[in-house]
Amino acid sequence: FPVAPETQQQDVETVQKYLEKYYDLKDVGTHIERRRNSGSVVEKLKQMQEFFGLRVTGKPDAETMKVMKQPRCGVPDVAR
Amino acid sequence: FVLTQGNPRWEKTDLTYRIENYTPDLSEAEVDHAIEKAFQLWSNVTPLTFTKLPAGQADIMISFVRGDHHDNSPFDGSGGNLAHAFQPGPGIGGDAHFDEDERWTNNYRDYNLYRVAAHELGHSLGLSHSTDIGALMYPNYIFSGDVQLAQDDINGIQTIYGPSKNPTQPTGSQTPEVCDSKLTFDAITTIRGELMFFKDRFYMRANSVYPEVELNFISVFWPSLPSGIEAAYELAERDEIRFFKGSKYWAVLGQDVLRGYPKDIHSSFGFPRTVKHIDAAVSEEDTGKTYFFVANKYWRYDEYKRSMDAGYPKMIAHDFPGIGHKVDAVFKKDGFFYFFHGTRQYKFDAKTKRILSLQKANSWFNC
Repeated sequence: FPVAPETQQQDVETVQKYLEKYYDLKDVGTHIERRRNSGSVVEKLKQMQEFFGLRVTGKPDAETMKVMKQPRCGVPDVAR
Repeated sequence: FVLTQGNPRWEKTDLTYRIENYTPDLSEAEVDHAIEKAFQLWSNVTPLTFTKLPAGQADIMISFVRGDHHDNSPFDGSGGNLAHAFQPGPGIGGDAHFDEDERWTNNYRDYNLYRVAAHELGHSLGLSHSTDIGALMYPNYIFSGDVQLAQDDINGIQTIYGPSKNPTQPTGSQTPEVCDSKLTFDAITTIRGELMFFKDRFYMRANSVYPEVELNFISVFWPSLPSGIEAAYELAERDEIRFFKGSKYWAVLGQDVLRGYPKDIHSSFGFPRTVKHIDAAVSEEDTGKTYFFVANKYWRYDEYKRSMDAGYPKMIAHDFPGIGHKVDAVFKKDGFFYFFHGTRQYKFDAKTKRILSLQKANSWFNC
């Protein structure tokens, strides 16, 4: 069933924040389209899906969103 | 398991820790106890020792903080990021921070401090996140009732520090591999049109919608159920699932464990006192008859009359020829019985009393 636009927007934000926080995704600026389609988001998303044994699609499907919303351990930023 | 990039480790084995401040969610004694137990998990399986300092700089500094706490990794309010810890090293190295915007508990309510601390201290000692959902070092919070190192965690930490000198060090639980050809099951049941397989602390779920087999802790659905379920069956007309372990059984409706359980199998079903536990069970929706398998015999129970049928127990080999003398698990689907014993699975037609096929126990997982 088509997802309501605001939910879609929330999901994009959730994915972006999760990948920045836990998969060292660099913030690619403000434009939503650039974020969603940028290669690095797809690549990091695949990394995350691979880690959790999900289907590696590079797309924020329902199973992936479910895992992203689960409480978890942080990864402190040692690099910087 | 995964070692932290660069393989950081403590060069000494006698480490110190200090709890800098306390969460108001628990008493100081409860926090001390949770942290002490968490350290014990790791010292039990390595040469490491941990001494609590009342003041001053310790190797591992533990604190409860919220939001931006000036370590370049701000917390995010309740939920989401629960805690983090730094890899071994000087200064902030080894330190563990717990998000004060979470509610910290010492039971199964979110979030159990002992469980999270056990994970964070793994980071403080040099471990990163594990892909093994049964491991303490799995990144997502899952509280399975008891906090114990999985074999994966032990393998990881012993790769860094070696085993403990104590010869009776504990071994850890092994997370089932759904495509392991040696996989066996404790119990299996139908559930609202799906199949659910049980092994140790875990369930496995195969459904047509999502080809990947779902594996997780039984406690994710039913926190109060024990691990090591021995038998389970679905009483479809009441939408109930009944779980058996030892001489007790539980009934659940969806994710709710029904009140008044566990109950005793002898008083509820009329088993003789000689029956100490059930190996397997299955209920036929159309007849209301439930079959209980115990060692080389089986009983038939009438769910409508709520009493055992006369003339039981009977020998399994007599009425289910060819499936052997013991059953680990059984379910009925599309008119056929599926019996499991070890790694073998028998598809059995009760009308003709014939085995129709012999398969691997995990054939339902499309490996």
